Amino acid sequence: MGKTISLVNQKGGVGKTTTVINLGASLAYYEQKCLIVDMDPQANATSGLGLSNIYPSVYDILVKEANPREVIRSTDTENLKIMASDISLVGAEVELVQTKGRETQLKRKIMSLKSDYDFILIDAPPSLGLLTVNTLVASDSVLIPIQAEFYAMEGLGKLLHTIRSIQRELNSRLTIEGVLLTMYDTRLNLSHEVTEEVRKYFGEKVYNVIIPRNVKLAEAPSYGKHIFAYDNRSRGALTYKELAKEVMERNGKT
Amino acid sequence: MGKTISLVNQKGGVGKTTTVINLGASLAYYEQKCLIVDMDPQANATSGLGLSNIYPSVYDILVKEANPREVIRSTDTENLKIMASDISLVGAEVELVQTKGRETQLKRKIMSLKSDYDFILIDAPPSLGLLTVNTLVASDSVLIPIQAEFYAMEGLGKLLHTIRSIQRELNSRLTIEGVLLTMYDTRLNLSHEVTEEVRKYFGEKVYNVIIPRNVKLAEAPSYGKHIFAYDNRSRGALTYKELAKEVMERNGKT
Ligand SMILES: Nc1ncnc2c1ncn2[C@@H]1O[C@H](COP(=O)(O)OP(=O)(O)OP(=O)(O)O)[C@@H](O)[C@H]1O
Ligand SMILES: Nc1ncnc2c1ncn2[C@@H]1O[C@H](COP(=O)(O)OP(=O)(O)OP(=O)(O)O)[C@@H](O)[C@H]1O
Ligand SMILES: [Mg+2]
Ligand SMILES: [Mg+2]
Repeated sequence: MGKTISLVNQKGGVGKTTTVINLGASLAYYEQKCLIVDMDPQANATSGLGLSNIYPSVYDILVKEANPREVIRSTDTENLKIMASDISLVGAEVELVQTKGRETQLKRKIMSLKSDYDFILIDAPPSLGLLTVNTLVASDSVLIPIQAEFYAMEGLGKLLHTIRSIQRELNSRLTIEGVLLTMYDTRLNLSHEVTEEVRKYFGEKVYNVIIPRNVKLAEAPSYGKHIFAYDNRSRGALTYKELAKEVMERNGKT
Repeated sequence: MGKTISLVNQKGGVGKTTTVINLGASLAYYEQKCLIVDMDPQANATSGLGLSNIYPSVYDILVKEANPREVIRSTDTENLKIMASDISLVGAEVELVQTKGRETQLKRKIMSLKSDYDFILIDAPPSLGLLTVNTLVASDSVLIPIQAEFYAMEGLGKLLHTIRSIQRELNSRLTIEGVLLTMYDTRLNLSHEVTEEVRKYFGEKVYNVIIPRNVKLAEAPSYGKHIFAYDNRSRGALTYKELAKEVMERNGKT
């Protein structure tokens, strides 16, 4: 049975999409069947893997009753598929508000896919609105990327509050998969201080692997490639491989 | 009459809040009366200026009919005030959907304030939802911060599309105030390439001033201070002073 992990943090630009793409690709290289679901209207996970002109997309599953299997696309990487997104997803937030069972739309649509994959990774937009609520309700666990900076820490209280209320009312089995420090710069005190703080707050949940700031990770999406296809020897590639190993270990997959 | 400028870009983490705070503070030092309106439920502009436990907040103006003047707070900086936000603003997106005139709530509430200030700067959340639509409808112009990276460029088409439809249907006088390159790293080709691209796309609208990546800008909010109170000699402080001068020149204020 596939494990559904969502990448959530309402703070913008903390590495949600970069982690979905490169953790997904790395798990695929370790022979794990992986599906990425792009729940962000910005569709960065979609374009970061080189896909465009998407129809049907995640929007059509949530609002138009399209068949989920029709929206799954292959990527250049074996074992890695994606349910792509596009800007029409902006409309889903407003259209879903009037729908009965608006929080459980995504969950109902992807339940039948779980047995086809080892991991389903969902990329959420930078907000705590209805698309993110759908993502949390559809997930077994949530992986929280945190940029080692002040604002990223600030929002954690609100994020945990949202996760707890989802656990209470809509998805009692939701757990925290892990907390990942991203864009870490060894030269900055700030990175070090925030890391100490995060380990105090989350303890064991914090991954041993820390993703460094590495320009290759920022360059790769402009070529529509994940880091392993763009520069397999970069520090970015090596640390995302380490992360995949740690995620697999924590899930008894090695 | 105060000019209302909103900081909008649905891409997360591109420097919207950092620009609102530091451009606002710098304009205040140049004797411009400045009001910051925090329209982001993350309330980063509010906490970045050292404020907390906010009641009443922007939420109370939009949804509860509170008097806008009661929500304006002073900061440690003369000529700089803020209309603070808190997490309750997340609820406004859903609550406003059912309201008549839902797109013009903010505009109606702050119109009476324009004559008290030289500049009103509005910080928007990283989305194109109802809070951002309210922000664009209430504004004379929009300042677009762009991080010199791939995903930040990707979203520009959608942002311009949204601005054009607001101009057509809700606010015909909305213009582009300017386009600001942020977190520029001189050592990266990526920064240079994106900058060329942005200048080709936006021409004159791109500010001559480019904000460099500077750790002092990331440290300052953890002390609840803008850059001039935290480290007035840093490159971050100098470039935001330059930016304020350029914004004033473009608005005939020098
Ligand atoms: N470790 C890293 N080193 C350098 N750049 C990075 C790293 N991780 C991500 N980036 C870059 O930083 C920017 C933000 O990352 P990304 O888009 O993955 O964040 P996000 O949380 O998905 O953003 P949003 O909130 O807008 O969805 C992107 O331009 C990305 O390429
Ligand atoms: N020029 C800079 N140099 C270094 N760090 C910066 C700079 N500008 C902003 N930052 C840091 O980068 C992060 C993102 O900036 P900021 O929060 O201002 O972006 P934003 O667009 O407002 O994000 P959001 O989309 O979440 O509202 C913050 O941690 C901030 O402190
Ligand atoms: Mg993203
Ligand atoms: Mg912000």
